Amino acid sequence: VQFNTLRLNGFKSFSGRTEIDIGEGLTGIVGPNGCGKSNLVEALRWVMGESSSRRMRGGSTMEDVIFNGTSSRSSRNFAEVSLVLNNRGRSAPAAFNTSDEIEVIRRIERDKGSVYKINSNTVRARDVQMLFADIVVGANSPALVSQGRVTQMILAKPTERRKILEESA
Amino acid sequence: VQFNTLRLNGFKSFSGRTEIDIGEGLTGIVGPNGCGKSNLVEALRWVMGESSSRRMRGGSTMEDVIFNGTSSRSSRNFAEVSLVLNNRGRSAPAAFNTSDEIEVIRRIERDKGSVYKINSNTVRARDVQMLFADIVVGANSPALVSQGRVTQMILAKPTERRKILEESA
Amino acid sequence: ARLLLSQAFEKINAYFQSLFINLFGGGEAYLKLIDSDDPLDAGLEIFAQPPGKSLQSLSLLSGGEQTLTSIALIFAMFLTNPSPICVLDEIDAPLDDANVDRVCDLLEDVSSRGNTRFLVITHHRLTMARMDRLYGVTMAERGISQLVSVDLDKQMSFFDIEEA
Amino acid sequence: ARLLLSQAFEKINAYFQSLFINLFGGGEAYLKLIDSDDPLDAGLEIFAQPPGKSLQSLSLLSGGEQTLTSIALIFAMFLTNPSPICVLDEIDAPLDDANVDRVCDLLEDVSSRGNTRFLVITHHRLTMARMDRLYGVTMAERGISQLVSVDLDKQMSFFDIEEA
Ligand SMILES: Nc1ncnc2c1ncn2[C@@H]1O[C@H](COP(=O)(O)OP(=O)(O)OP(=O)(O)O)[C@@H](O)[C@H]1O
Ligand SMILES: Nc1ncnc2c1ncn2[C@@H]1O[C@H](COP(=O)(O)OP(=O)(O)OP(=O)(O)O)[C@@H](O)[C@H]1O
Ligand SMILES: [Mg+2]
Ligand SMILES: [Mg+2]
Repeated sequence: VQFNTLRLNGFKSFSGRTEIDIGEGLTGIVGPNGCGKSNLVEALRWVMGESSSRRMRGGSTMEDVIFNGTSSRSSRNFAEVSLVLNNRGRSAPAAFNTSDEIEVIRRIERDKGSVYKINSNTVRARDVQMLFADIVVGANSPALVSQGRVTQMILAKPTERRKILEESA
Repeated sequence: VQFNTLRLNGFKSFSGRTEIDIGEGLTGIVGPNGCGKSNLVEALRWVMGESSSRRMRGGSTMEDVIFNGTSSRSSRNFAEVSLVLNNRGRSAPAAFNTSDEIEVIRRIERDKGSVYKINSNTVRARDVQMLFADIVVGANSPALVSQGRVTQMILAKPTERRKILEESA
Repeated sequence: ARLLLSQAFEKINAYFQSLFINLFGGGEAYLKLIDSDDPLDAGLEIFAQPPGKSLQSLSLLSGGEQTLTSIALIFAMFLTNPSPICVLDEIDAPLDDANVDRVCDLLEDVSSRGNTRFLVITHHRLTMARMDRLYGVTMAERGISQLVSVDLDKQMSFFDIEEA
Repeated sequence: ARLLLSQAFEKINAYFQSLFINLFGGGEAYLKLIDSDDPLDAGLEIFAQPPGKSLQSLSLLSGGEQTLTSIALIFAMFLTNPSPICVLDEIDAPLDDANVDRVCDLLEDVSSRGNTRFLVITHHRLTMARMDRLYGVTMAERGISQLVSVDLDKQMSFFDIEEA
């Protein structure tokens, strides 16, 4: 399975529709401080089923990921992220392995909570988390290194480190 | 009072005698990763009376600051740092205000603990800490920003932040 | 002590507001004592709003924005009660080039106002170029630190030191 | 699960040792399961000794050395169980230029071995220059992020994006 395209709409500082194609090899993301680079990474972790709003740098509610306005634009009522996976290699888990592409969508509306979809079928958060666990990456995978967390593993306590190791085993 | 010269001998990775003149304005310190830049800052905090070995990035004993050898040099038995202050402006606390220069020395020997001296007189740790507190800087002053700790103040809890504020009031 | 703290608080807050605007080129920031009427018992809350953005919790600020906000606060405390020395160990690491320049402008400004001496540790070429003098630390012999003075005119020697 | 973990542990440990030597140009590093014979209950201890230095606790390593050691461990886990995507958010911030180059060499090597796609966020000009493609994120309108694709041939436009 390959990660092809990430689409954001109303997610954090990306108030409008935004699309990024993830090509082969090394894709660099640059830009001034505070422009939204780390928000892109969080969009990826969010659509993969991240359940803790703290890990999204937010407060107590996951609604903090919805675009909350600027001095010239009003806030939005929903945020949506979709991730398109290329499955031509037919390596996805059995339940989703018949199609060339797998599109995972997560959408949150104020006061209504999150809804997940895989190829237009509404599914539970657990289904999305299982899909990604089976292709060896999850919202908390050690392969997704958030800003300032690169030394988290070596500074953690020994049992905490073993747990991170288990996640990648 | 001005900070003039810092001398190290056997302190951390500075196995021999080293001296740095701290001039007016901005003095930059550069060099590859792991070469000893942050150790210099710790030498300054140590001679000003730092009492916690954890804050010196060491283990449970302050003896971790003594040069502990490399594959080609054996470890030393003591570490010593001296700081020369220029007091021509006569702004030091009364007890030390008669001389043009004030030299503070801290020395630690294995199994013997630390000894402090101010202008060749042996003094207690508290005397050194008081001297620096009176000239508005201490081993834990907010004006000494250790590596990776620049955002410590804004990420701390509100009461912790107020304590740091008190330190600089 | 109570009076001292509330007087210092007022001054630090005033400096913090103006330094924040200076570093971010706008926006608004301020401090507030919360949870108790007695300053010695209260907590300190920090509000920061970069220009054009809505006021949010500090955790939503980016890595670079948190660093700039912290630098504004550190210098506000410092200007309120200047100390003879200030040491900054790689505070420019998370910053983009434009913000490195702004922080260096602030450093030069604060250093020219008083008698404080600054020790600035950095890997950033823009910061190195703004120093009055440079020292290099090398480990020509593995594990043994040595200090060398770098002649500013020989620009190249910075990079030789870094690469050593 | 117990067997899986101990098999993975052996592989990760082997990769960690060779990647550490690769990044530091020598030295030695290894992992150890401690406190229990049952891997699912044990703690993981990490030993790292840069070339020419004596073995010390991890807290005595410098900021850059801790980052390099962490990168060696992250890639060791990654090579043992490759995932389709890897995201690195400013891991080069504490590194000097020579180590940025070494990390980029490792990235290119790991990326050419498999099908993994990498997203690398950076402010460092050396890292930007090693990417296969670049996206810029700007806030032309304050508070609103927009993505633009950067044409690699126009080297200058990186810096325009950074400064925007
Ligand atoms: N729900 C939201 N609505 C609008 N803006 C938001 C929201 N959540 C976060 N932001 C904004 O996003 C900005 C942070 O973006 P981000 O952390 O991605 O920056 P960055 O490009 O990674 O910067 P740096 O280089 O400093 O790490 C903050 O200024 C914050 O105000
Ligand atoms: N007591 C000691 N004896 C010998 N070496 C020591 C001692 N304590 C620390 N060191 C060595 O000092 C080195 C770290 O130095 P330091 O943290 O000053 O590096 P740095 O120049 O700040 O690097 P960076 O740019 O990565 O932050 C470590 O490699 C460590 O082994
Ligand atoms: Mg960021
Ligand atoms: Mg350092």
